[in-house]
Amino acid sequence: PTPPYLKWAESLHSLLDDQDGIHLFRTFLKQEECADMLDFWFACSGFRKLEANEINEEKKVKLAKAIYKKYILDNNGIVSRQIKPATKSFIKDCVMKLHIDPAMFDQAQTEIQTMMEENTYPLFLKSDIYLEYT
Amino acid sequence: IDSEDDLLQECISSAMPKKK
Repeated sequence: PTPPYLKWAESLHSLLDDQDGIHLFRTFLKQEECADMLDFWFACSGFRKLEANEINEEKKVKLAKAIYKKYILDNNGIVSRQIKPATKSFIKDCVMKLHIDPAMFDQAQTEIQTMMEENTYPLFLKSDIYLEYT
Repeated sequence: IDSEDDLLQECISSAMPKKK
């Protein structure tokens, strides 16, 4: 069978589908001071998944606010800088008006994903961290 | 009551793949 680390090189999704891959990618992003991008990506996925489960509305609001505060509110944050202004104001609006929707972070997640696919993921595959691991 | 950080951490972990 194909070793996991070769699968990681196939696509960002293959990498993010493997615990060890995520761990190594996060170590690399931490070095580059952009681990928040990965955390945000997973937070968005987790938030969207909430809808399927029985979870109280209050907790959903609290979580949406927490994601907004940690990653989007600070315009100098690594995540905030990669997200389009229109996307940020859309999320801000949702949070302020308490329009909490499972898809409210989808666009922002896509923007961060594109950024990782075009930038940090190819860099990771060429990084010492990855090469040493293989 | 969960703190915001705990909530976030729980949310992030819930989206990660389970150990194979």
